[in-house]
Amino acid sequence: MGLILAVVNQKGGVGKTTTSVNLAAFLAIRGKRVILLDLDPQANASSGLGIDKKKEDNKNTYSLLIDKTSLKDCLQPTSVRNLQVCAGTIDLAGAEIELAPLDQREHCLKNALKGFTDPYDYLIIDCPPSLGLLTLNALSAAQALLIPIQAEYYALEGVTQLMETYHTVKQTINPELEIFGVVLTMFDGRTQLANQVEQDVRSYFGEKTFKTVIPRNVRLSEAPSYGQPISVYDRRSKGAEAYLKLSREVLKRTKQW
Amino acid sequence: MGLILAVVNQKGGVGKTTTSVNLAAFLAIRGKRVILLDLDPQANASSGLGIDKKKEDNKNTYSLLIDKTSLKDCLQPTSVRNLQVCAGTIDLAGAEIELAPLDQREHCLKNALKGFTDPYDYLIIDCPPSLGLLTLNALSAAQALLIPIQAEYYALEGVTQLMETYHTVKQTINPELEIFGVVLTMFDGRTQLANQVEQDVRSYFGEKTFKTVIPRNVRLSEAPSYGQPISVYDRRSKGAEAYLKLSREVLKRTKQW
Ligand SMILES: Nc1ncnc2c1ncn2[C@@H]1O[C@H](COP(=O)(O)OP(=O)(O)OP(=O)(O)O)[C@@H](O)[C@H]1O
Ligand SMILES: Nc1ncnc2c1ncn2[C@@H]1O[C@H](COP(=O)(O)OP(=O)(O)OP(=O)(O)O)[C@@H](O)[C@H]1O
Ligand SMILES: [Mg+2]
Ligand SMILES: [Mg+2]
Repeated sequence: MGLILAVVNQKGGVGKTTTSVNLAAFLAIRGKRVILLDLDPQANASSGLGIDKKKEDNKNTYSLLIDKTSLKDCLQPTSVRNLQVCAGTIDLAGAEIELAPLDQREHCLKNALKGFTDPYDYLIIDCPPSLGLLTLNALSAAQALLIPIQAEYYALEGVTQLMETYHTVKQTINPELEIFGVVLTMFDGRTQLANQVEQDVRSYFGEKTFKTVIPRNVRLSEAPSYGQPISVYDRRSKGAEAYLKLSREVLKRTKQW
Repeated sequence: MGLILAVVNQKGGVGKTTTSVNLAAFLAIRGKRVILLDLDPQANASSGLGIDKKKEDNKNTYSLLIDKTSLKDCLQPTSVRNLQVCAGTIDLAGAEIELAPLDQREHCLKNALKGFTDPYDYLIIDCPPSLGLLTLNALSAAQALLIPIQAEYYALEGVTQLMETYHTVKQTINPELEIFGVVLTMFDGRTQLANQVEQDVRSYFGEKTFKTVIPRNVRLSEAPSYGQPISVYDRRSKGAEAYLKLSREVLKRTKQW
């Protein structure tokens, strides 16, 4: 079976979606079968891959979690071969309140994925900016975490909370959960702050920190307005080069996993 | 009584905290009595104002919402005269699940503020990046919304969801709720994307859009690591000038409110 990776950080705007979408695209280009599961009510990963959210009849992550639709029926193709998406939806905002009274409230996603038997290499979950029930469902379903950290102070400050939650989840709902890797995003090497944050992150996470650092690159923020990953929008940009390099590191690390 | 402003946008990392902290500071410098209420479990606004979150015995927004401590007992002074903070805490992450079963679950904050009789000019609520129960409490307690919008595509896309929530709240839990203003943040005039987003925001929100645009300025992201608002950290920076200008527009608009 494939590797289920939750892309998570409760700090907002650190590059979770940008990392999910572009890493998924480059892994798929290398021939890996990739599923991107958009667990965020904002559904940014879905629009970043050109999914039309207005098509009412399409099944999505809400159908998977609450209506118990099979994952197979929720998947949609994208402009990238080997990459399918389970789209996000605003309805997920209500899912947290609907899940709250259930016995297995943290395990709904894990249970929903159990029935899926099609082969895949990676299932990447893009999480919302919170540590609420949706993210807890991702932490329960995933085998490993991919943590984007923006090279800024508030983002660094949030790491402690994230680690506390990781340890709690590991002791309670998912003992197998590991940290797959940490990636620095929106890095502007000209600022002292970014260099300081990089130093702090590498000393805290050691080998878990990917060598690849994602630079701040306006092409990455333009691509979603065309519904395209960076591999399609501007393959020669610094942003694309960085995510290609990251995908190579991810492939290497998966072999040793 | 003063104006209760909720600084809200479910999109993460758009500058809610940076706007709350620095606007509050410049309003206080002008002699206004300002309270900053940190409703985010990340508690970034609190650390951005130098509040020591480790001091266990201090009351905070969780005490206010769940333990029914009076707001007066939850307020702490800051390095800026006339500015007090009701600090955020990680415990707020659990508050959403604790509030969910309550009858008045959206009105807990509104009810908690009712008992506060000390005079103030502005009560600014920094919201988390979601439209869950904590943010709904802010939308119920506030008279008006201040909406920061990052000059990026995903942030623009999220505006529709925010407006849907605003209209629902206005029809159900708070008919008085108005849009006080919309401010563009992290604006880099050299990019076409930023200029496009500005055009879209001004045509969508018209007069509600502040003339002041907050530029991307690294000094704004350095200041929180010293626990200082930009008025203290680097009063001459472009970021400080922009938030000073914004505070002037806010004062003018309050007179006509
Ligand atoms: N390396 C980069 N260079 C420039 N812009 C970037 C980069 N990475 C992300 N962005 C832009 O920054 C903004 C925040 O990124 P993104 O939305 O991916 O973060 P997120 O963590 O998924 O946010 P949220 O917490 O709201 O889910 C987006 O507008 C995105 O296009
Ligand atoms: N105008 C600006 N120029 C440069 N950096 C900025 C600016 N405004 C905010 N920042 C930085 O960008 C990051 C995101 O801003 P901030 O944390 O204020 O957003 P937020 O909307 O409060 O995020 P969250 O959704 O996590 O609450 C922070 O690291 C902040 O220091
Ligand atoms: Mg996202
Ligand atoms: Mg914030």
